[in-house]
Amino acid sequence: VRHGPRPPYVFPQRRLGVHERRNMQREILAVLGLPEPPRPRVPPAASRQPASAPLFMLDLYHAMANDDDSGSLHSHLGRSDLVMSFVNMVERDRTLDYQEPHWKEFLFDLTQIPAGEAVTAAEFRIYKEPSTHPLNTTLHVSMFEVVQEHSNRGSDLFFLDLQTLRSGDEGWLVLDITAASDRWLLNHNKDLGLRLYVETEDGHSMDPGLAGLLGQQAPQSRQPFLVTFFRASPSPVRAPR
Amino acid sequence: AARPLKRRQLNKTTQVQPSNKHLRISDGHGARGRDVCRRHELYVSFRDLGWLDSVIAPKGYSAYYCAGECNYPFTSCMNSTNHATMQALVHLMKPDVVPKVCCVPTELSAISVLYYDSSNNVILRRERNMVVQACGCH
Repeated sequence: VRHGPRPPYVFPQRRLGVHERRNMQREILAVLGLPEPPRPRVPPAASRQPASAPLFMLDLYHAMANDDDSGSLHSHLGRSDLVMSFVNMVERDRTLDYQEPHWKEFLFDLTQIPAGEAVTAAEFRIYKEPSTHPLNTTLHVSMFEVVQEHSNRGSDLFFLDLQTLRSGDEGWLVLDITAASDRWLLNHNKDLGLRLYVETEDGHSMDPGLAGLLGQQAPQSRQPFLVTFFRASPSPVRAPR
Repeated sequence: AARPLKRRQLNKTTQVQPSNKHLRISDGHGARGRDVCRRHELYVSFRDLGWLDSVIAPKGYSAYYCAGECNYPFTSCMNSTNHATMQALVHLMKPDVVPKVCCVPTELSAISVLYYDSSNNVILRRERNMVVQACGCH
């Protein structure tokens, strides 16, 4: 037992055991905000081609790493601490053999959304190829959130965004779905349903596939995906393990 | 009033075990002698942390750390403050009462990490205050 002033605590000088070092490594990953090392991922052969989400996120990474908040690549990047892309989805179509309107629906698994992060923006990205029928006409693409489905009548929908483009246009179509984020933060165990409609200039519903919008059958580099930008809440004091 | 402190062994510094391969360290002068407060290399490798399978970029990053003496008088590169100068002077007069000034980070920056989560979603995370840009006596 020592009397008098206690010397400042000095970390014991001894070699750490394997278990202790493993705990230290986990603690380092936790400080980095990274989850425990997930199971080693061996990507299936099909996914070894460059996929759309990683390609897009790699561009964001370079912009964020170079502190390029100029908004040239993405206006929300500067205010974001976390950007998540969601690729796990189920696609449902209601097209030719039903009466109008035609739609394409995407169900996203959002269980990986972390708690305590505020959504600053959310986008649905889908690739559009040039469409030839009808040729060179204006198309209105609208996106809704499927709030509630009913067996005996149509689903309850919540309007999210509307984009107007030409049938011959090609490239990534970005639809703003930020307005849907309030609901999914309350219950992200429930899949997020996004429904896409396409109408021609004279108001006729059109099959989104015929309009050139690619769904899950698209090549890897043109698969649709979701991107969500989060702003960390004031960093809570992180309790060490 | 500050409680008198036992004089610490000045040369004995706490170092991370060089054998920890995921933290590659070069401290320049080692424990050889009085090294002025400055930034030292500390590379954190995701491969050695067993995380490389999931990380798309980067493979690791230079975190650096601050170490070295903060003895009066301070030179300009020691990034000190009026308070640090005052504390260093009082320490010279009353070493048992007031501790030495510390060599600490004075400027930090963020890192970005791009990785797959367990559901193959791609995540981009900016973690603030992870890289030492400058050290100073405070």
